[in-house]
Amino acid sequence: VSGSPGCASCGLPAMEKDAEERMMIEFAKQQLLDKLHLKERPNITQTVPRAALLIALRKLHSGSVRQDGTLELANSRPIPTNDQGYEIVSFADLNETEIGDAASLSLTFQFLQERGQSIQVLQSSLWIYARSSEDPHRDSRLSAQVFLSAEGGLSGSNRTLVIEKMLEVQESSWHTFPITRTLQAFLDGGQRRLQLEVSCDEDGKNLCSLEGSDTPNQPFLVAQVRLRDDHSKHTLKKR
Amino acid sequence: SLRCGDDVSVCCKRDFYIKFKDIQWHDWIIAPEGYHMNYCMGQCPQHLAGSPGIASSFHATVFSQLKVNGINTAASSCCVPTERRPLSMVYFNSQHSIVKTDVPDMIVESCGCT
Repeated sequence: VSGSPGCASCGLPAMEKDAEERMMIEFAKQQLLDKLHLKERPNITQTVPRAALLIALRKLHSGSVRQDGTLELANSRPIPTNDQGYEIVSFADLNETEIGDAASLSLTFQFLQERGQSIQVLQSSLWIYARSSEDPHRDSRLSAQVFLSAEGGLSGSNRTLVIEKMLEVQESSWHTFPITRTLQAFLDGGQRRLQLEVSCDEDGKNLCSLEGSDTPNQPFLVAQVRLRDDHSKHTLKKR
Repeated sequence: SLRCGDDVSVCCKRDFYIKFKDIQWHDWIIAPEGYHMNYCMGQCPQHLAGSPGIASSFHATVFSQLKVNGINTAASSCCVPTERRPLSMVYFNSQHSIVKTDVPDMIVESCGCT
């Protein structure tokens, strides 16, 4: 293709087809990383159980899940205003989650904010799977509390009640706990590890505890966020 | 908008699809399965300036005014995207969280001459 002078988009000097394809693939990779504000492709070291992943994606309203497990994306809830909107599903770091009938379920979520980036939380909720009581004659309502633990604190010490809810647990099912303000305050504080404790106590038994690290019913956090672009404000001032 | 064939002469859209599996990116990108990085290429001779469909752009308007008044600008017209659409992505970030976002203007749907 012979380009016309002075028109940057009018074609490049002729290249070998393979070389051209390799160059285009590198372009595409770089463009995707730039648009996702990533310096390099994430290195996936720990896998989330596929069943847990599919449950979370279904809750994310990001579309339907085909029979073969691949995802059919549909236009989910529009994130208002500019193009730097995200929906995030974060799984608790299981290395720091107690498994079994501990008095409360302690969860740790890791967040890494880029320097100079501040995030506005539009909406956030914690998804917890509560089991039904083993006693069929028992009241089907269960009191659940979510606490915010001080970073690095021991389970049960120095914690703040975030929300308390009465769950209907006629049968085991998922429940959501709004934590928008808690997550916003956490991110504004520049911390990295959000530690929450969940207590669903029935006669000393925690019905929200994990029954094993590979359970598909892993607790997870969903957040709809938007990047705040603080730099542009400063630029405006300068002008 | 024309779709490029093997021989490219006039401004057209070249389809270019990358499957994430082929570049070993399918472990961290959950959906979609690939990316249509279409692009525009080809000539925009003067009689095609402003066609198709982008007369609304400022550049095209100015250019057609110059042409109507017979002013030879020696400026050339470029083959550029005229329609683009967002790419919805669901992927793992470095903290193994799942992120879903709609990246605007990522897929070129059609091309035209400025």
